[in-house]
Amino acid sequence: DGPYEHHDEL
Amino acid sequence: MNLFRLFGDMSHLASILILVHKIQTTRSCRGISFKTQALYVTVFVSRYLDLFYDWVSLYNFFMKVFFISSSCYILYLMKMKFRPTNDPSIDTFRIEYLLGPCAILALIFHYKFTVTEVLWSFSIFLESVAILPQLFMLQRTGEAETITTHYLAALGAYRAFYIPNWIYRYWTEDIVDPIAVTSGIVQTALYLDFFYVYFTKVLQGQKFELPA
Repeated sequence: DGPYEHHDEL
Repeated sequence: MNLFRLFGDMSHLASILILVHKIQTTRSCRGISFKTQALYVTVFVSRYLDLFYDWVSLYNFFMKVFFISSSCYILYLMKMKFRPTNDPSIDTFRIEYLLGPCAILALIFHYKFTVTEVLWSFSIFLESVAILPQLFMLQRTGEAETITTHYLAALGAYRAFYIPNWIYRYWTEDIVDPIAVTSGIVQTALYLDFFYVYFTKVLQGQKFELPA
């Protein structure tokens, strides 16, 4: 998974 | 989570609380663009769909719920509770000029071609320009209540804080999110004019007035 598989920033 | 992002998020939170406070205490939404507020609801709803299938943290969860619910609440205040104080005749920015290009950009630039990822990109692009109807309204009327300018300053500071956050994350985690970074820089740049007047006038105790 790439770092932006999910978005942790708002 | 680093301090820059925390300051950014807190300043975003503060901006919303300032706006609600302004509307509640003055019992008026004069000077606030309904279109900008409606765009924020669109931004939050299309970005935070991952609430239903992805768990990041308790902090992340509550912030997302807060942003969606508070932005809807602001629309309610403007359209129902204090409706007579909302003047659509000065809120004339054509938002289709923002929605269309953002939709096209999202179809071109995204990390994965799925409904939620394209909506995520759309929300990032839309957020970067969502303040334009508000700034346009300010430009048209040439003045703003001081509390409204505090709202805008906090909102501008939010994305400004995200920029050092991205630099920090690049150094410490080797992470770069080109879509968020590009839009974030555009979004912050849109506030530069406003910040100039805010720092040179409002923070010196004068009224926010644009030169004629």
